[in-house]
Order: sequence, then C-alpha cells, then structure tokens
Amino acid sequence: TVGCVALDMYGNLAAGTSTGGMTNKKFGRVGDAPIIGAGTYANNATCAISCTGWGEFYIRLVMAKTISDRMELAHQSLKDASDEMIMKQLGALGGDGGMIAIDKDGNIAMPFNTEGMYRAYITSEGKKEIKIYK
Amino acid sequence: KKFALVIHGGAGTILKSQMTPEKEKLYTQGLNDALTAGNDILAKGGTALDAVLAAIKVLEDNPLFNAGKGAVFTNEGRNEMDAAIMDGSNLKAGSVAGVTTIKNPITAARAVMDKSEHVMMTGKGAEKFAQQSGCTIVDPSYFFTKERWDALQKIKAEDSTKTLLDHDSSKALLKQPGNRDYKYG
Repeated sequence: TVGCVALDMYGNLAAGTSTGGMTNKKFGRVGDAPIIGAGTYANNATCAISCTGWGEFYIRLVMAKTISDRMELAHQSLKDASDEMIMKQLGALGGDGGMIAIDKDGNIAMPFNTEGMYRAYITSEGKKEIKIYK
Repeated sequence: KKFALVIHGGAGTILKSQMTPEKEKLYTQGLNDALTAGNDILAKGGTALDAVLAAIKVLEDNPLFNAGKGAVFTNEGRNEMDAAIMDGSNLKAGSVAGVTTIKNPITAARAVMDKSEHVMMTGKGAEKFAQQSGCTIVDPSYFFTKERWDALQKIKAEDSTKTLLDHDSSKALLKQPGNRDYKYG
C-alpha cells in the first residue's frame, strides 16, 4: 500500500491511498484503502490521513475518521489521537499496520506497530526525513 | 504559506536481515522521488490534492511498492487494485476498488470524485468510467512483477486457503475456513 497526505499554502488538506491488497486474496476482498473514513480521510478542520495495514481492523475501527473525530470532539492532538488508535486500539484488536497524518497546523504523525514502515516527509521549511525502521 | 507533504510505502515486517544496502537505496530513492513530485507542486503554489495525486502516481509506477505496477496477485493470479482520494476543503471524495486495467488507480479515484456524483465505483464499471474520464488504460500484464508472482506461487504451494498480508506475513497466514481468524481474510 502507498499513501500521501498534504497541507498546501492555502491551508487545504488532502489524502490519498492506493494498494494492491493482499497476496492470494479471494472473493473480491477489499481492504480499508478505498473506504473513505477507514483508510483515507481529509478534513480541513482537523487532519488528513492515509493508512496501511491489516484492512479488516481499520474498517472496523473506522480508523481515519475516528482520529479526526477525536481531534474535533475530544480536542486531542494529532499525535495523541493517532497514537491511541494505532498503538493501543489497533493492537488490542489483534491488528497491525500504520498510518501517516498531517493536521491543519502542519503537525505530522507517522505511527506504526509493525517492525517498519516506509515513510517520509518534507516541509516548506526544508525539513526532510526518509525512514524505514523504527 | 506553510506547506508539507507526508508519504508512506506500506508497513510491515521489514527485516533488516533481508534488506540489502542496494534494496534499501532503491526504496529510499523511490520515496524520495515521490516526495519531490509532491513537493514541487506545493512549492509552486499548487493544491494539496494535486500534490497527493502526483506523489502517489510516482509510487504506483514504482514496482517496489504494492500499488499499481508491482501490485500483489490474487488467488486467481490477477492484480486487483484499490485507491481513494479525499479533498479536505470540501469533504469531496472518490475511490475505486477491484480494478485491473487502470494504470494509475489514484487517477480513477480522482475522476470519480471530480467527474461523478458518486464516491465509490468497483470492478468493470469503475474501469469503464475511468476510460471515459481519460485515465490511462493498460493490459493487465503491465502490473506483473516476478517477485509478486513468485510470492503467490509460494503461498499457494503451502496452503491455497491462506492469504498473505503484505504488511506482516508472520501474522497473516490465515487459518482454514471455519476457524475464527478466517473471516479476516
């Protein structure tokens, strides 16, 4: 799975996700990536999110929208909301994976509970980071 | 004037012992190429939506990642891809699922968002709509990579009922039908 989230200079957020799914899948199985609110979500009032992981769990947790809701309704920070969902609730159900997120202020989160996640970011201040492992 | 872009290329069991310096360099280069594509648009005053599309297209075109060219194979030996995009400024969204002939599925998701009143389209209908919307259509063989094909043959040889998640193979060898875990695959 691949994904991208962005904040432009006008304050707009966007998110996208694309995937080949899982090897040997059958019966037209579809994971979270194309499900708006599960694997992909963006709202200028809160954040933009793209997920990667065991899709069935992300769908049942309504992962991306739940993080946005936590920020909007419980006033959690992006980091707190995403850590709660990925590091606690996803793992508690037996799922795994990660996500990338950016909020309306440009704060970035890239939590994952697997051994690694291919991830990177770049900012208008020239800060850039590319990582694979924890 | 502040802007930023974040990308991922999948999570999972990325063992350092199986990662050669050459492979790591290729993955890093692939991520860097996507960052550059998206950042160039943002730096020129482009929209977040266009930047997301550009970055994901680069990742879809790179056979290292499980999307577009290099996507994994289904049990039937096909590449069935899904993609979604969402605009945070107006909550518009588009997605496609189970498509096999759209070179860049993310462009089809964008077409669903921009050129239809719907949010999600699947299978043959999504492919027909993508073609009518100007998305590039390719023969399914375009998506083939030997590494992904070999992975399918290996898992089918072990047990054809198993389904391998690309993000964590150790946890993803799902069990036989009837077992509780089977429903997840």
